[in-house]
Amino acid sequence: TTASWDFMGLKEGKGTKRNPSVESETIIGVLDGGIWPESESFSDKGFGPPPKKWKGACAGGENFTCNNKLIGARHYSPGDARDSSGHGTHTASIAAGNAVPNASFFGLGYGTMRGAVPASRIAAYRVCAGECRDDILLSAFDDAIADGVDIITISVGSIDVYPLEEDPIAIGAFHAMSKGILTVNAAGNTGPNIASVTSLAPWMLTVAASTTNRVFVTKVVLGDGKTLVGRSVNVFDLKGKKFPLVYGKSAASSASNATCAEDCMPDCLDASLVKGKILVCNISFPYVAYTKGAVGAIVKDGSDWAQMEGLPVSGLEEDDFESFLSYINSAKSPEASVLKSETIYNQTAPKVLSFSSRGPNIIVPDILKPDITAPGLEIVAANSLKALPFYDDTTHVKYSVESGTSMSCPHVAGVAAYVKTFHPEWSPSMIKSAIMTTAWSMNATQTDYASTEFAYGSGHVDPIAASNPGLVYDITKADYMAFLCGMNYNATTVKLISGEAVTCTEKILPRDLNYPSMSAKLSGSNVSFTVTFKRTVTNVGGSNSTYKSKVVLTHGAKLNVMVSPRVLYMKSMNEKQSFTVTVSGRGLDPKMPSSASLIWSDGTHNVRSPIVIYAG
Amino acid sequence: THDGQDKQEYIVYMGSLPSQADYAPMSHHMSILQEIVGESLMEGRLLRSYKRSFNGFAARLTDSEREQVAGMEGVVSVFPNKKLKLQ
Repeated sequence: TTASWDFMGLKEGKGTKRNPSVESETIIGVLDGGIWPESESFSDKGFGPPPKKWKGACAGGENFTCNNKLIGARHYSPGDARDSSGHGTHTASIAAGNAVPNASFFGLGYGTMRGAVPASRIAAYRVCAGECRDDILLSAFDDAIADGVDIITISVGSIDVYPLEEDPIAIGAFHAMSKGILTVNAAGNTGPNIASVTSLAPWMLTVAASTTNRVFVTKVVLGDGKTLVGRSVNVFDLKGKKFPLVYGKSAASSASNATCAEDCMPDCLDASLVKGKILVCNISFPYVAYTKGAVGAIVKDGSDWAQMEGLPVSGLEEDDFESFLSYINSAKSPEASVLKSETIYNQTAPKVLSFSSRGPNIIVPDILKPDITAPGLEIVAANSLKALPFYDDTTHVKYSVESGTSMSCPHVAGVAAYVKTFHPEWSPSMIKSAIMTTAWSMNATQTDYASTEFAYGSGHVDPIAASNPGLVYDITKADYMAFLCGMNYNATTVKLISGEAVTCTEKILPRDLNYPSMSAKLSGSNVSFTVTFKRTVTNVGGSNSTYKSKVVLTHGAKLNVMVSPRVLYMKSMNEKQSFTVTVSGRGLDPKMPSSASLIWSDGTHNVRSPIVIYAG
Repeated sequence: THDGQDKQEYIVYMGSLPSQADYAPMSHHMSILQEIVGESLMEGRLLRSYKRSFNGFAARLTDSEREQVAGMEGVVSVFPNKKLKLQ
């Protein structure tokens, strides 16, 4: 990407501490829509042979060649591992692409495009060829784990929720975890609906999407000289030339279609009245403008994201759109020009995007999901030369701008790999903990469920801090087995899943799993409650350190939080100390979670965990 | 996905691979299928075998066959072969 790593402080070149020899031994498994092997992001210039631990294959199909950067490829449908949509190439380059200078999308987002760990290797598993079937996802996990990848990134998901034993990503990620491999998964794009997150297993790292400090805007210059600023990713340059404006209802195909023509419904518009003009619509349907022969489109669009269209488009927020309509109604010959997009500094970043899926967790209500937030808006990264960026235009481009939790997921996978380069012996849960407890704090931006920890989890990923967390919450495979027993899976089932002797005499309540965040769902809102969380931290910061606890209540939270003991004395590295967090209160707001943060600090490291109590 | 004969694609998830050195996942999967559908009706039933990192297979089954497989020893779950999406 050309901006998001800088935004997070992971600077280019010597600006960031690295462990190059270990980074070169790190393999990222990308389970996605394939890859474009000829992309500069995956050139192997300067790379040595694959790591010795690599047991995979280059089985990408005919005319598909791997190299010392892209060390493996597999496909599971007819054809090959080549990416046709650009999605897999994009995500792979976000996590692990080479540094490629002078990258841009038609001049937009210009800069040096790079992944989090440019010296690492990539193995691509094409699991989606249009659709992503369970049987194929499982095949790819089966292979990637055995091939010897270190981290798995999978920007795939469902809109439905399934029990853990029927969720292919949860199943694959469990067996990956058993082999020391962390799986990072996109939270999903069905927000801001409550409980829309479908990546729910505690052994995965679930990623929400947020803005960065760079945002694309598209100016509209009216005939009277006034300029309005809208949102879109517009690469087309009308060079300031103004075109006549036609409001949808003025281009209705019949009088009875005037209302639906305002919204630019395709069957309601007369193409002859639209052709050669800029179509103005109450709803964002740029494709209709394109098919009706419009030069461009100006639409009412208050959303916080936009996608690339095949013609000049700008989306105006409601107030600006009303002012724009006033101009159209008052001008004798209304006209305007849509300028090429430009980037501006976005000082409100990071803010969770509306589309990013929200908690709570339907399957394990006492495990907070999503876990973490990362950039997912207008990310410039590598593209497949098979992909067509604009409708039926046959233009092929090396880079593209994409948005989604698909883009935030490989950001965190890249950070996980970066952390692992400094701590190769760490378990998946230690890496996950390091990422979660060092995240930037984020705040509820509105007074509804969708803007709380259920949107952003622990906060926004901080790559540099994650590499030095001080304390980590480790979870062993045995802990997860006890957790499954606590979820009322019987001993026979847990034994089959884990492959180990299990009696389920030891059960862990989900809220007592040694998770880096703490969450509890209460049965009712109007009762007194006391909830206890048991946790154990492992010292990875340094010997002879003293960690003091601090609790910060989120504004308005009516919680009493007690930590016992309040101080942890760590004498040696890898020493473990346990503590208990007791949260009590009464009269919870049924419409909002109550939350706080527990911070363990030794003066150097701040190890922060969100505490979320909710009802209903 | 139905094939017109009321058969549907299912994932048969069987957990971790057994640690016995002589365990042959694919022949175990075939023998489960043979037991359920009969040798003469095996053609095209087994779609995939998972045998490198965990145990299980994908197969075309009728609803009653699915129920029989779900009740067999060593099977964790049997669920329809769903379609997920890039995000």
